[in-house]
Amino acid sequence: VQEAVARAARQAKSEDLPTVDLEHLEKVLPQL
Amino acid sequence: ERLKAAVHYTVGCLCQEVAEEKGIEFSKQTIAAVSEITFSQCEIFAKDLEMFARHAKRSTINTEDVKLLARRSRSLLNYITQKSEELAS
Amino acid sequence: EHWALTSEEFEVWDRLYRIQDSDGIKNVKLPQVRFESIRDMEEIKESCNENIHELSLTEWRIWQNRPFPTHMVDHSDRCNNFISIMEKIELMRHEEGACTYDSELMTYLHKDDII
Repeated sequence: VQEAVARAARQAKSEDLPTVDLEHLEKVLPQL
Repeated sequence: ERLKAAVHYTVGCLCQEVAEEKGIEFSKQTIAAVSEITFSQCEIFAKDLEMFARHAKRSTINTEDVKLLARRSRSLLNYITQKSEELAS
Repeated sequence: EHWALTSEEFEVWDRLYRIQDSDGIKNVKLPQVRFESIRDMEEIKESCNENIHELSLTEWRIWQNRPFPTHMVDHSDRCNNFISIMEKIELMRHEEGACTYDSELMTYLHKDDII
């Protein structure tokens, strides 16, 4: 969980967005 | 459902921690998706652990089974090994 | 009768299937990703030679919310797991604000279940 949450948050940050959405999670999910 | 609810609640708390740490918010849907992944992945973990123990002709799952579970990533294996040594000591 | 290809079979393989340099096909590799939540000691080796194509794990994600047909070998548990979560994400994508998963599941929450 920690890894999923940390990666999704980083993805959102990299797109300068304030909220982590499903798109960010979707992008990191395959790595997980 | 109770177990799932407890997992979902805990995932929410972990998201809150990271949210505060990184100054970011998590949508409810994202938290729901993470807890759904967690729950279904835990089902796979449970099956694997049971298989590993049974393969060693044991009826009790032990830390060696968990290390085997983490074998595909050296970092994760190191982390799990360190944690199990801490627990053992 | 013998495990190796016969010279005829080798010739067919060499002509039809063997990848030649002229095919311009690069080596492929999966992206190496660091752990975010664990102090990651693993050094990620940056391979800088040109002829490696790094695969994208997200390129086809819009297709990955349903199982594609298989032949003789079914999808693995992990694969089915991934597909089902991508499907759930697809269903939730159109929810605004309130989350039905959350509201439904929280009715089962027992505070004393939480450590």
